[in-house]
Amino acid sequence: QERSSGFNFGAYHSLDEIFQEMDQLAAAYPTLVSKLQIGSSFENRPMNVLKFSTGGNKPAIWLDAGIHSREWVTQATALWTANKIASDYGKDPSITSLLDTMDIFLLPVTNPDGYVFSQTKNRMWRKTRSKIPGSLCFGVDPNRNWDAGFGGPGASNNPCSDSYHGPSANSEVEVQSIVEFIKSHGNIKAFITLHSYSQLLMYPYGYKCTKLDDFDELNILANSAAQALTSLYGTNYKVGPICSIIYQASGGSIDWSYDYGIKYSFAFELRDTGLHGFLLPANQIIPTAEETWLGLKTIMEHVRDHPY
Amino acid sequence: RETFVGHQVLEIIPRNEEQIQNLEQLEAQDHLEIDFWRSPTVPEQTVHVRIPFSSLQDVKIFLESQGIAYSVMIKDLQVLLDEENEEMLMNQR
Repeated sequence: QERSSGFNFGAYHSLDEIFQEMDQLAAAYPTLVSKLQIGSSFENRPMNVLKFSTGGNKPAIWLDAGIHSREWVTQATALWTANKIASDYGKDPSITSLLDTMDIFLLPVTNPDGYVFSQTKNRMWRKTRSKIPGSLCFGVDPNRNWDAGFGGPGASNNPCSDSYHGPSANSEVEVQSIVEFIKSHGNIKAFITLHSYSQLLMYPYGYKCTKLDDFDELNILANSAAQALTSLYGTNYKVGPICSIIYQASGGSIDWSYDYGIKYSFAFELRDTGLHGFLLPANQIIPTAEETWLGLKTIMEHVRDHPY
Repeated sequence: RETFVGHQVLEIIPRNEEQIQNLEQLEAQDHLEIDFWRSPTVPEQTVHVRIPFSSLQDVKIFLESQGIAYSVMIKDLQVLLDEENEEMLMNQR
């Protein structure tokens, strides 16, 4: 396969183009990067994950992006990040040491059906595309579908709502595929999910408003990560538990991962002030990815240095 | 392809808990088909909501009747979508 030197990370791309670039990265860095399919979406599109590994069964960090399909800068940031991880290994001592200690799994398009739908039919689509029995409406909000306070406050039981939680926890095959992968891996030490809108860095909980056991550590770490992120372009981030810095929302992924035992569970809401809605101009993709990388790196270094 | 001609995005700043509750009531009105991009949380925190053209009048009247301050953040969403589409086509070329 031809090397991907011509790929424009500063533009939005179709799902096929993203998948092609993932193949290119695996081909360009065969000893470090591989692609694995952890499942298929409702409409049978592959759930493709990039695995960054220097070999052995190491503890790992999970990253996913774009669970709400319309936030295209998220998927674009994930792809830039994939290239950054691959190209910095062996050059950047921090990434080299990280990958010598841990593996990274990156799912750049968590909701592939929604992503395609948002590019072809409805630019504002954020849900999956599953058919809801007994309803004319389609889709479930995949970040209300995890088994963490499922069906509680901050999620809708109306299938036509944008925050519909679905008929049952893990009803969405996209969510179920990730849950099964994390459980079968058995050694995931950090779970980081990338979203976009409002510039926030959050940790559990969202389904309840109680303080978590690791509050102090996660709060200090999240603040350091946000500071690192802000240092590049001055983008202002708010930091805190989901419940207090956004609102109570049940069935979210990082609540599930934390309750499952993954201490370092975080959610980023990347750069988007709202002025452009979910239409962040393409010339902001790379700056968004660059600043996010500094935050991600801060968290990943901490995870590497604080095994548990 | 669904179009968003005439859809507006409003920025709303609720001043107190009562206004937040009013916005939550608004969110529960399914027939309005409004889409909160940033939901009501605490007083003085901005809320962003996309409103279809057909619901604009109802929503604005509701906000004004409750004394809730708002401004138009995006005047016509489809205009932005068309610009974005144009840019994507250019990038593809």
